[in-house]
Amino acid sequence: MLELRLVQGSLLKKVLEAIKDLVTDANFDCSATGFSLQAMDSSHVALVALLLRSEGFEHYRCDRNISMGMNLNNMSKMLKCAGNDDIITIKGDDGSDTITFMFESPTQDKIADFEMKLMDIDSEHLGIPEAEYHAIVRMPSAEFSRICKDLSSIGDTVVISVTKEGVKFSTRGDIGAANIVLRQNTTVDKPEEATIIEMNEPVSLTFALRYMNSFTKATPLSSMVTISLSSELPVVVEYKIAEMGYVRFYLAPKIEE
Amino acid sequence: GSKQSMITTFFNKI
Repeated sequence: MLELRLVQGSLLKKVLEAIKDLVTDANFDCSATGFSLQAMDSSHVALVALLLRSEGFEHYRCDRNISMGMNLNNMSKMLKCAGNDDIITIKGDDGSDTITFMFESPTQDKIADFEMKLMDIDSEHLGIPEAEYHAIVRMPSAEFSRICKDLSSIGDTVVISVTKEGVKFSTRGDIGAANIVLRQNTTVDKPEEATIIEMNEPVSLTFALRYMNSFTKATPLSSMVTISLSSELPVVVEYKIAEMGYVRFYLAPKIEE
Repeated sequence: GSKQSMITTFFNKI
């Protein structure tokens, strides 16, 4: 028996919009810790890890650890039928091959049930090692989204370099080249407008912009994004989900041949 | 030129 009641149902809607273009089918894991997912894109270049902690739900009942295979496009279709202010409850019975999403309007005058078929997914779970990152950049998520979008009109890859001068995003393409440098800026009115750069060692890595642009679909989840970089390791692009958890995207770097 | 690496090169299956 599974029953997860999320008062801020819009969070789940936003999570699906953030990941459904990257991953087609995925197993959602439910345990005492929370509702989570780990999945790779079809080419195994990027990985998404989601955690919605049990404490963030108004009601959280999960009698035993369960893994439920879902088609994210179908799940997104169903969640789009929930209003932005709706309370969403996820319900499942042991041994059932379906899951039910219940949407309640804030005034309780409309209650809808959507039943979705589950699927068997043979997915690989990867162990993500704890890493010491050479540099961690915290910046407004909208700014990061803008940079990725702007650069992708010039080139296909972005070089992200962190030095003591700041963080530089560079690209090069047939029509020319572009460099965008952000300096640390903590003298802002609101903390969510700050750019904070922690650097232990200078680092420079190259990534495919197509994936970065896909990650920025998580922008509505959080005003800030954290980008953690280490030489020859996948970058981590993290969007925190208010008081509940996170969506983390890992992207393998492009390596010089 | 540069080559796209895979995530499975860095993280092991568990």
